[in-house]
Amino acid sequence: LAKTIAVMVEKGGVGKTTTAVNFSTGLANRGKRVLLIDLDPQGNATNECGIDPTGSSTYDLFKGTFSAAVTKWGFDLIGATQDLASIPLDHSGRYEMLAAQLTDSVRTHYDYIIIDMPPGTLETLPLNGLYAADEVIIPLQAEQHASDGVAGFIDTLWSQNEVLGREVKIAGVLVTMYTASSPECRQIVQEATDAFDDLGIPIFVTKIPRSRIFPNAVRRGHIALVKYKSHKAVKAYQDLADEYLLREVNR
Amino acid sequence: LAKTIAVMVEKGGVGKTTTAVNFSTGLANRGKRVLLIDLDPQGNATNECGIDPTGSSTYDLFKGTFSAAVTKWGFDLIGATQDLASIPLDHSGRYEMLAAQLTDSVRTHYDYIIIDMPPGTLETLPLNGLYAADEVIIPLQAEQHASDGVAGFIDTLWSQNEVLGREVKIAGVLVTMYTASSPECRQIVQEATDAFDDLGIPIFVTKIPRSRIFPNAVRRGHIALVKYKSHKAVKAYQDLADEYLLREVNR
Ligand SMILES: Nc1ncnc2c1ncn2[C@@H]1O[C@H](COP(=O)(O)OP(=O)(O)OP(=O)(O)O)[C@@H](O)[C@H]1O
Ligand SMILES: Nc1ncnc2c1ncn2[C@@H]1O[C@H](COP(=O)(O)OP(=O)(O)OP(=O)(O)O)[C@@H](O)[C@H]1O
Ligand SMILES: [Mg+2]
Ligand SMILES: [Mg+2]
Repeated sequence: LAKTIAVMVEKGGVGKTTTAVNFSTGLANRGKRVLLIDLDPQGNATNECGIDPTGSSTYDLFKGTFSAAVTKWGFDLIGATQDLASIPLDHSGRYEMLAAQLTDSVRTHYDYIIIDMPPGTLETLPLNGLYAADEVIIPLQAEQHASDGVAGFIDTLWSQNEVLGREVKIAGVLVTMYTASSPECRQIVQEATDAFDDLGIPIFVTKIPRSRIFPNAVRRGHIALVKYKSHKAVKAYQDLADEYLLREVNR
Repeated sequence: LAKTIAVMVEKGGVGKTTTAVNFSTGLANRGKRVLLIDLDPQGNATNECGIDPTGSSTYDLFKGTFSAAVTKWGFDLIGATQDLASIPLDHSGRYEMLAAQLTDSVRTHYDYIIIDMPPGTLETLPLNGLYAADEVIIPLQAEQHASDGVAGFIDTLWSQNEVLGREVKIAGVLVTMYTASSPECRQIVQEATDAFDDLGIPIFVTKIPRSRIFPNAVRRGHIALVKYKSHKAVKAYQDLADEYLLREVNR
């Protein structure tokens, strides 16, 4: 049955969408059957895939219809439309709706279900994502607010596990937007790594470098790992997928 | 009476907090009486000011107690604590609570009330901020998703104005994290500027350059416009405050 991985942290603009899309691509490149679900009404992941999700949207999914669009890059997509924003209004406080749609029959279809999460304090939509998740990948942008936010989010995850009565595992903390030449970035990453190592929280060895190739790819209408796969910074997402798969084998 | 300005857009990590804190500093530098309200449970603005908001928090404000901390930089702060996250849970669907606390008596105390908003689709906390606002400053990070998000957010603002039955004005769109040497950034900003000019939406002449001085300042525990005010990129926030004040005079 598919493993469901949420790409999640409350801080904004730290690379959740970039990670969800490129990690999905990387897994698909290794022959895995992947479903990407865009849980953000802003629809950034959906736009990056250049797909019109009418009829195969996350809103449809919440309303009880499972339908996904097949992309050219080996993964399927359930994309976000504007009406997804009405779900928290109409179904405030209900957190099990997404999990209920990811039935065993859906989960036999895929090896991995990746969920791109919206930013902000946990409320109806992200909590639906969390309830459906087996694991989370937590992007840690190499800056102070973002790093503090990861520590805070891990605490939140642990108390959510209490509430949920089950354990959402941390697949790993992923350092993103890393400027290796900046002493501040290096210090922030070193401190976070030391703190998480002490707590037994896994951190991916792969770090995603800060590079203009990522926003440029979006501007030009491409998925970075599809169009620019030999670019040093972009390759890091294939390395991430490979590192993740190697850990899977070793469990 | 104070004018209330929300720094607001749904996209994450585009410089809302950096703008709220440095714009407040810039206004205070010109002798204006400023109150900064941190409406984000993540408390990034509060941390940047290095202030413990216990007893003078936004949570206290929602619960009916007005109390602000006086900072060393000429503005007062009502800071965010973790319990602010419980407001949307306990008072879901109530959007007038913040406005009700910003009484005429409070508003005679200040020239400007600046609200730092959380990211994400509009829900209880940001809607409280919007209901309390006279104007919004909309940060536009010079990247595709962020630019699309500004256009979408302006639509959302207009339909909210229908719902509110009053007009929250757009004080201006502020280009942030602008890499002038990047053709992609220049194109994105040009397209946005052309589109908004046609719609009569004001865009600040001042643009905030992308620069490591901003995350470095946060890392080192400083407000950029306080500690690095002669830095070319940081000065832009004083220019922004001055541009805003000049427009005020000219209305
Ligand atoms: N490694 C990187 N280097 C430089 N820019 C990057 C990198 N990764 C992502 N970006 C850019 O940074 C911006 C934010 O990234 P992204 O949208 O993936 O973050 P997010 O966490 O999903 O944001 P949100 O919180 O709004 O959902 C985008 O313009 C993206 O193209
Ligand atoms: N002009 C700039 N150049 C480079 N980095 C910047 C600039 N402005 C802000 N930053 C950095 O970018 C990150 C995001 O900025 P900030 O926290 O102000 O955005 P935000 O919109 O408030 O994010 P959120 O949506 O999470 O509230 C921070 O690490 C900040 O220090
Ligand atoms: Mg995103
Ligand atoms: Mg912020």
